[in-house]
Amino acid sequence: KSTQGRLDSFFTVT
Amino acid sequence: MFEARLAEGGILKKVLDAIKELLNEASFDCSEAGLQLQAMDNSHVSLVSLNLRAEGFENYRCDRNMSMGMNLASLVKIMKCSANDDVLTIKAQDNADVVTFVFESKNGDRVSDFDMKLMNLDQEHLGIPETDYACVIKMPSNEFAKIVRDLSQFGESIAIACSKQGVKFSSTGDIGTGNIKLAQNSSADSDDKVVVDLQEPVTLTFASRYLNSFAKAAGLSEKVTLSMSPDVPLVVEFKVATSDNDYGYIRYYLAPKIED
Repeated sequence: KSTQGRLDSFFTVT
Repeated sequence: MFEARLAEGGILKKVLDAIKELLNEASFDCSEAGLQLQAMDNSHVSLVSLNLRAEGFENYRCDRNMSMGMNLASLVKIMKCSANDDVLTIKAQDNADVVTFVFESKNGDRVSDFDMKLMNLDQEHLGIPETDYACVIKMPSNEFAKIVRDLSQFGESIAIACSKQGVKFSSTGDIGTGNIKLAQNSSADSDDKVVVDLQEPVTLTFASRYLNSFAKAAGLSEKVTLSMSPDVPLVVEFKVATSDNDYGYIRYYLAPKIED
């Protein structure tokens, strides 16, 4: 089973 | 004052086709360097980064940086009013609340213009760190599109495994499993070439739906580049180019699925 990752956790919000 | 003249207006149509499934609205940032767009889809799973260089335009003028928020469905409607070989001019006054699209037929005897209302969009820019990717795969874009389309019939996810042997795309679902393996082929000058630049083997799993949306950009470029590293977003890059002009690129970032 896998869950979809989100970009916010990889990239910083500027 | 912003004014940009694109000799092949059809390029913008293709770009729109390549982003409209992912984004409902987006800001086009105009600067001296060109037109840029960076936006995430609503669920923050994918990001589109479009760069159209000023040099790619026949004429390009941008007196001051401005951000034009556009509803993409509206833009699609306007672009439908043009022929693929129309010359397109995009223009806007400083601080304007509309942007104007002018289409001129190749022989010059038909000119149409359309104003579109601009939107105020809350911009949330993501800082994307420079990354050295563990594997970089270069392959024909139509092959990528077909693989993604074929495997999407099987499951919601597609695993991409890159190793010394080549690249394997796999998907599993109710009807069974599909695997498509591509060997590196170095046949010189071949357009069908698959090239893998590998630092270390990587396997990541991604949502089929997004990969399918990215594949809509295959009409922009004959090649696509996939860059992967463990536990970081996939980058899918298409050059926006014709045989005699390099317009820039469209890059998609996609967060991988995380094993529980």
